[in-house]
Amino acid sequence: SLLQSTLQCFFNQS
Amino acid sequence: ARLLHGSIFAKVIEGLRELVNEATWECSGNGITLQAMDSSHVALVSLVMRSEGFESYRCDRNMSLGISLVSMSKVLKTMGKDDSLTIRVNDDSDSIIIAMESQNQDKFADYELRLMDLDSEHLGIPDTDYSCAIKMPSSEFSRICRDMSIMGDSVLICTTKEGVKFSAKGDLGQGSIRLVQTTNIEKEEEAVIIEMKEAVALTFAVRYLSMFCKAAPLSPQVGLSLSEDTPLMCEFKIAEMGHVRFYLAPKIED
Repeated sequence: SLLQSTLQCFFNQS
Repeated sequence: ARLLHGSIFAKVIEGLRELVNEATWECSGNGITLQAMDSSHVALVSLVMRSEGFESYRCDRNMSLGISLVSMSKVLKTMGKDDSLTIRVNDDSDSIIIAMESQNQDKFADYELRLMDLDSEHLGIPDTDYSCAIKMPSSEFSRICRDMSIMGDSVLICTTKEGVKFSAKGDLGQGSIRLVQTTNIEKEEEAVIIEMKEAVALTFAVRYLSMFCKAAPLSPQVGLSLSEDTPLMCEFKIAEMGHVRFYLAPKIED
């Protein structure tokens, strides 16, 4: 099954 | 900041307010920018409105303005179709002034909206060399999102040299829409153009894509940029002045 990832998995906190 | 065609600003707000109810506007001499995530941190919007795109623009010192987009949308709905719009914040003020002027200057409306204290989380978005860049009519993209949502919650976007395929499946069954690249471009606005370095197949929540489509009235074309294991970027240009970019995290294997 597919899970919805969040953006923090890809982009850094700045 | 003054816009001769205030409707542009109204379209920007309409495009954002469902995804983010409130956001911090960063104002500087260069213009207005905004970055905000939806409450579940799955999608992000990044707005740029450059100063030179306004009829007149002045910002004496940088300001961060917390604004309820829902309230602003209500105010902007009172604006006439051809009204001009001026947005102003005075020094040390806790509100933003939204002034509308009818085209023949026989009606002037002023509203003040209270500013908000917002905690904003800022993400660094890396410059990405996407595997695929698709351009298509924004009305077509809106329609595809609507049609795919009949079949399921998720849409799989697959690109090949020939075109792009959107597909969804669910309890009812499954459906797909395939668009082929336009070979003979007569009207740029109606063209489907695919620039591909590598084929991609990525799954996204249709609900969010449909929310991005609220910004479709801003531009006749939408840009979709895709790479494997990377958030999708969905861009609507704001004529001559900037853009609204939406990012959406893909659904990934458990």
